[in-house]
Amino acid sequence: IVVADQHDEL
Amino acid sequence: MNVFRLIGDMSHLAAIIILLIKIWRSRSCSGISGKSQLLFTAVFTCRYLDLFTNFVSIYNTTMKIFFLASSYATIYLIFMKFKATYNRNHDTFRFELLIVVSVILALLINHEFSATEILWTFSIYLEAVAILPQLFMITKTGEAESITSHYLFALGSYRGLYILNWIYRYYVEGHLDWIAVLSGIVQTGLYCDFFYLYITRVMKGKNLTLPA
Repeated sequence: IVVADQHDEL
Repeated sequence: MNVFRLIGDMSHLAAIIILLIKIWRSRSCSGISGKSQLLFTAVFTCRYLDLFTNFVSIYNTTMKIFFLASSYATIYLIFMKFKATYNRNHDTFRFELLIVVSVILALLINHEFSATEILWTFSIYLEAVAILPQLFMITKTGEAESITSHYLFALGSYRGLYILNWIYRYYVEGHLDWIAVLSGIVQTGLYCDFFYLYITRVMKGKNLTLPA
């Protein structure tokens, strides 16, 4: 499981 | 980008445009909670500060700028241009509480204790509950104009579609952001009653009135 390292969603 | 996220974003975009058109055409913000709109503006402002630090794509940047600009435009219409039509006396939800709780939660539960990350987390928690003043207002007056209910349906569908997007991303990309996922589930859950009324009444051509 990879936790989001950057927020690429709106 | 996958189809769920794209349709979700389009639904979000449609909601914002429907709201602006409703206010502009009727020259009135009657039935709209200024408090919910203030909260959404705070959400976009805190979340999209990364416009200056983090480039994702032209699409991402364009949408962020549009969401920010449209939310400030909505606030301007409600509190300045058409403020005489704002139903202040029905918009009585104590929204300060939502902000305080979201700040505390963001400080306690986040991916990383940094300013930008806490602002992002705060925006996610606040977005989950930002619609409550609007739903409270409808409960209080017992009805909503059909265009307001279309706005709410589009806005509620957006986070619901994002849940499908997160399921897709988990299985296909191994991507999981549990803060966004759990908040998104809460956010979508708050719309359940409304979705039921929308499907059983508005879609059949009736007005959205609450059962007495």
